[in-house]
Amino acid sequence: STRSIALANQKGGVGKTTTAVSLAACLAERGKRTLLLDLDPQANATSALGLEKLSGGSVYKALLGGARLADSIRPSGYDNLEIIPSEVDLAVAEVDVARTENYLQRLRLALMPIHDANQYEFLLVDCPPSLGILTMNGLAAVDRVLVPLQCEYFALEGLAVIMRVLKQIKESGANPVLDLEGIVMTMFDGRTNLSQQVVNEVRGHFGEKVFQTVIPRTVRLGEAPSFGKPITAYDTHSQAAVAYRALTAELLAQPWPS
Amino acid sequence: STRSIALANQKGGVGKTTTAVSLAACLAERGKRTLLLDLDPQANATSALGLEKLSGGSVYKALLGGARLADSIRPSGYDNLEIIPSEVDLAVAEVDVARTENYLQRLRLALMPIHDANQYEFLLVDCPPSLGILTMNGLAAVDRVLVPLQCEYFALEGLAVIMRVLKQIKESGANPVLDLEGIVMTMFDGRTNLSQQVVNEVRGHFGEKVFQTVIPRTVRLGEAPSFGKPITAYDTHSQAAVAYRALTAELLAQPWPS
Ligand SMILES: Nc1ncnc2c1ncn2[C@@H]1O[C@H](COP(=O)(O)OP(=O)(O)OP(=O)(O)O)[C@@H](O)[C@H]1O
Ligand SMILES: Nc1ncnc2c1ncn2[C@@H]1O[C@H](COP(=O)(O)OP(=O)(O)OP(=O)(O)O)[C@@H](O)[C@H]1O
Ligand SMILES: [Mg+2]
Ligand SMILES: [Mg+2]
Repeated sequence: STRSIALANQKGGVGKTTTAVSLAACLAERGKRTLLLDLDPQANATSALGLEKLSGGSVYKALLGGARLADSIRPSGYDNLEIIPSEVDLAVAEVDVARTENYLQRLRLALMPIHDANQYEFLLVDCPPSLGILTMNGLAAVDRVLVPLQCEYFALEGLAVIMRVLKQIKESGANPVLDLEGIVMTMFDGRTNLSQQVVNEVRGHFGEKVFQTVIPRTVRLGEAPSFGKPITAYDTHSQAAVAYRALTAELLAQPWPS
Repeated sequence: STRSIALANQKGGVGKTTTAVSLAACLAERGKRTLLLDLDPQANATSALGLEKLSGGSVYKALLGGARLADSIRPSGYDNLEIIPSEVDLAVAEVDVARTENYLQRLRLALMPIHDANQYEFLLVDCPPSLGILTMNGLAAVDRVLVPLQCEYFALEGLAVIMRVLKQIKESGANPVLDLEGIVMTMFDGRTNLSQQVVNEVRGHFGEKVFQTVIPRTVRLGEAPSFGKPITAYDTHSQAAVAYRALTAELLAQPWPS
């Protein structure tokens, strides 16, 4: 069955999209059939893979029950990797979805046919920087959450909030299977004490739940999206590609209870 | 009368809070009585000035008409600078506010008594990383918008969206006086081509609307919030403090039509 993971953190600019796209590309490279769902109206994951943001191409209509989500699946140009792109109008969906019945389960419902078809080994969902209706739908629709965390003070402060929300979603019954897959430290700058302090603090609190792999701050990850390529294609031997491949290996080595 | 400016950009992590807090501190240092309003449920501006996030201390109740906003004003510990702090529960306000009449004008209404009292020369509003109801209230309640823009590709992509939204708010009558105060380039890393390319592209499109001052990427801005101090107090001779003082001088030199 498909392993589904949301990339979520309400703090902005922590590397959610970069991690979603890089992880998806690394999983695909290892022959794992992967679907990336861009749930952010900013549509950064869509442009990071070189796709246009086509009006009507996103999950929007399927959230309202007006279309089949499978019809929005597009090829990425990379073997084993497909994407459901986003569009700016998806921002309006929050208001429309809020007025529907079961408004937190719309994505889970829309994804059911895709899950049943069992075409993919992994589904990754890139969430916007908020805990609004789109992100809540994302968290209610997956098995696991991967929390990218920038090695900065503000990001550290926000961690307690996202952890509390995960617990609430699980305990309220909105998604009883939801678990934290792990926290991945991003934009680590070895030249500063701040980065190391934040990593130490997070490992101190969350121990095993923090991936061993730390993603370094490297301009190559900032450059890749401007060429519409994941890091594995943009600069396959870069520190960044090596780090994300190591993260992928760690992810695959973790037990996945059925 | 009070000059009001929102710090807004739906892209996450571009330096909205850092710019709001640094600008507020620099204006206060120059003797301008300044009020900083933290409109983000993350409450980063609140903790950046060393304040607690007290439940009930935010703009939340005043948005629903249940309290006077002036009662939420707190001292910052710095001369000429006061703050309306935020709280995590402010995230819930979006849903409640959406159900009120005139839901886009709630902040403007709540701020009227403060404007009429004319106690402050500047009001700065720090917005969350989204174009949801809180940010829309922020944009409807001020005269000007200052858009911090990280020197990165994804941030560049999002610029067209925020510009379109500003135009819509002005032309729809939600806020007929709203204008762009300017775009400030942040986290500029002189060692990379990417930063320079993004700055060139933005200056090419927006010309005069881009502040001359460019804020460099410097770890001191990441460290300051962990001490609950603005950069002017944390490291007054730093490159960052010098840059934000230069930005403040530019802002004060710009004509402010009455
Ligand atoms: N390890 C890294 N080193 C350097 N730059 C990075 C790294 N990871 C991401 N970036 C860049 O930092 C910026 C923020 O990353 P990204 O957009 O992936 O974060 P996000 O959490 O998805 O942001 P948002 O909250 O807006 O969705 C982007 O411009 C990206 O290219
Ligand atoms: N010029 C800079 N150099 C280095 N670090 C910076 C700079 N400006 C901000 N930072 C750090 O980068 C991170 C993002 O900045 P900040 O939180 O101010 O952005 P934001 O746009 O307010 O984020 P959000 O979208 O989550 O509200 C913070 O950890 C901050 O301390
Ligand atoms: Mg993103
Ligand atoms: Mg902020």
